[in-house]
Amino acid sequence: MFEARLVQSAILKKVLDAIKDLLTEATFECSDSGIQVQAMDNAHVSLVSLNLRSDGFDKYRCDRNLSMGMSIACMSKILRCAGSEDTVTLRALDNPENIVFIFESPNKEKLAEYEMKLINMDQEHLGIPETSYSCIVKMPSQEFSRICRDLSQFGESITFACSKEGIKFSASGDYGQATIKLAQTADADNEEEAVSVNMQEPVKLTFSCRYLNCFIKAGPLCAQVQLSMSNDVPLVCEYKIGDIGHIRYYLAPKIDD
Amino acid sequence: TPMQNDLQEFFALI
Repeated sequence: MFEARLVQSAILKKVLDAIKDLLTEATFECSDSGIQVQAMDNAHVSLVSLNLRSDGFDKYRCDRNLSMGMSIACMSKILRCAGSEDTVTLRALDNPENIVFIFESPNKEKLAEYEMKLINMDQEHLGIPETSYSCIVKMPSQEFSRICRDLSQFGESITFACSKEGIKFSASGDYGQATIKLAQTADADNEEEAVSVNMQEPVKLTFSCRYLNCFIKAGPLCAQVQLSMSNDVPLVCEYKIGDIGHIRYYLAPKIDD
Repeated sequence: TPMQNDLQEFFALI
């Protein structure tokens, strides 16, 4: 028996919004420690790594490890049926063919159940080495979203250049060039609005706007985003999910031909 | 436009 309950179904809705543009289907690995998803987009350019810890759920039970292949589009449709104040419970048997989503209104007067067929999937796991990154930048997620959207108008890719002065984002295309510089914030009174740069070595990396614009869909999950970068290795873009876990996106850099 | 790398070149398939 697997059962996981979240009082705030809104968290799960936001998680689905954060992955549905990148993934069509994914395997949800459920164990005693929680729920994990690791999946690449179809083009093998980016990877989503989602971790929801069991202790972050309001109720969690997983008698045996389960790998459940799910259609992200279908799951997203189901979660759109949850009211914003509803609680959500995920439930499956030990050898499941289906997973059930149960939504309960705060006054317990409405109970909705949606059963979704599971799908058989080939497992394609990537071993991500433990890396110490040259630059770790933390910044408001809204600001990062704005920068990605704004610069996407000027080119297909955005160059991230990080130095001890701060981080510079730039894009260029047929119409010209755009650059946005962010300096480290001086006062750390408001953590949510702070920009912090932890640099060992300067980095300069170029990434596809198309993927960055998918990652920023996780913005509503967390006020801050963390960008971990080293030259010539994939970017890690991380959003915390309250006290329950995190979503990390890995994105391969572009290289000059 | 720079070439897009494949993520699998950076990580090992397991």
